[in-house]
Amino acid sequence: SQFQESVFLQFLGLDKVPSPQTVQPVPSILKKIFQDREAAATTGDSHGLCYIKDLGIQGNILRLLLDQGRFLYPKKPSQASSCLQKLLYFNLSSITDKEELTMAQLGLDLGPTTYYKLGPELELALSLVEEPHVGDWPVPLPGKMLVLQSVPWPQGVVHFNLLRVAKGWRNNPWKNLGLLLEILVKGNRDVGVNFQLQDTCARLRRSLRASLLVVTLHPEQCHPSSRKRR
Amino acid sequence: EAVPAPQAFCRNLCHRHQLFINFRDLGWHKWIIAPKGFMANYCHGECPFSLTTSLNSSNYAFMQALMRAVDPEVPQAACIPTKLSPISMLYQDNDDNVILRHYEDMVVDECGCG
Repeated sequence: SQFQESVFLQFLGLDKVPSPQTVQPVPSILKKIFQDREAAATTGDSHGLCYIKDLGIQGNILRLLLDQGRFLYPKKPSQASSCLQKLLYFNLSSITDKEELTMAQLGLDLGPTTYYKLGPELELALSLVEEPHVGDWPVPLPGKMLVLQSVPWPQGVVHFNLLRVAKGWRNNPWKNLGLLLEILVKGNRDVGVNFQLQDTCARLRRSLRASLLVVTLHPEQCHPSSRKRR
Repeated sequence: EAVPAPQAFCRNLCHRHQLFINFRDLGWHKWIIAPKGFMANYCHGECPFSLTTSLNSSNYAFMQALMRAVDPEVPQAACIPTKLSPISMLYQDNDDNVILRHYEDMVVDECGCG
């Protein structure tokens, strides 16, 4: 029966029975799409499974990829105002060659009250890592800057479109060296604020969660006739 | 004039039966987040030649039944799903990623002889 199970798992697109280490929270967008599909199934309306109305894009497989990166602790921060640095890494290998990437959205959960009552504003910088990490150098060299934006408080999840970047990683997997996330403090700081900031940066380090919502379209499961007419 | 078929005979004819797939029974509840299970159903029953036309049969089943009348070695038409529908599944993979995708032909909606 184990053999038969593995055959069926292959049909589901899995190599073996998954054994997740921790139960991940399901993002509300995935919950809603799932519930809408269940409701459509009960009414016998199974059309439109290859168009995701909530996101306004074509696609039939949604994956929430978890960040497999790590926090960086440079001996000399790149800037005096650096609050934290993290290497973000997303493994796209589960996406098969036949699938067409239609969306890649980075979600950074900064925690709901991270910046509550925080004096200075923070700035978020996201850059592509383009050079392989060599030797004892603790921090990879940042490449092309993708995002540089202020982050006002209070915060929740901020999203960034990484479709072009993810397409590049899929075409050249060896180029997927991750992303360098840096959170900086804007403006001058006095001693009191500096103390508060250390606390904030430590809390931010604990609460920061990164994920990549990837949507793909499998052409064999989505025939042109079943696609939504524009 | 139609002759009513015996009750026991009707019960044996090809039709859809209820089958609930409970992922817990398969041990899959550890990685499938939702649904917990689904009504998959199955087809079972006889496809006698005399009732081929009334049992949602395909043209092929009709021809097979005709051939069987000529050559008894030709097997009787089988009771099979004639209409299937997909379900969506939300699960976690080995990297703890959360995945939502739909799978075709998971639920038997209608049965017939084919």
